[in-house]
Amino acid sequence: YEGVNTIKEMGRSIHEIPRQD
Amino acid sequence: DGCFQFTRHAGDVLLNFNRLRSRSMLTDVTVQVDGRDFHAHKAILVACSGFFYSVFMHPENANLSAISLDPKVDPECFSLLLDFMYTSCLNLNDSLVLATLNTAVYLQMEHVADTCRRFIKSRH
Repeated sequence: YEGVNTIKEMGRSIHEIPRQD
Repeated sequence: DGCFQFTRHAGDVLLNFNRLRSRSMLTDVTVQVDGRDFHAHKAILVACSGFFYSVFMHPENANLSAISLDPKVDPECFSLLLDFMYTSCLNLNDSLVLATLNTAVYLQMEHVADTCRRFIKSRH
């Protein structure tokens, strides 16, 4: 998805499911 | 305006799927290999393996909750390939690479099979 005005966001994108609750 | 491309999204999603697997959450199939049971998500299996794609794309198989593989499949190698599906890391070593190659061919994971072949060639 390489558009002309694509800004690369290097950080985490979604929540992290824990190994256990 | 612009598109913010989250470069690590694919990895974050796959890591979450592996966390779900490790907690047997939302797993919808048990793969039985020579007496060992592996809980997994059909969608991941189908996305990564031509064999599972051909099995679960048949409507009569879509609701299968368990599947037994051919007894010739080595559970240790299946475990390695299942981990690969959920982590993108393929653990190869001299003692298991040939069996892993055979298992990858059985599961119709050709790119992994090619990597196994290159690993074997590099060793000789």
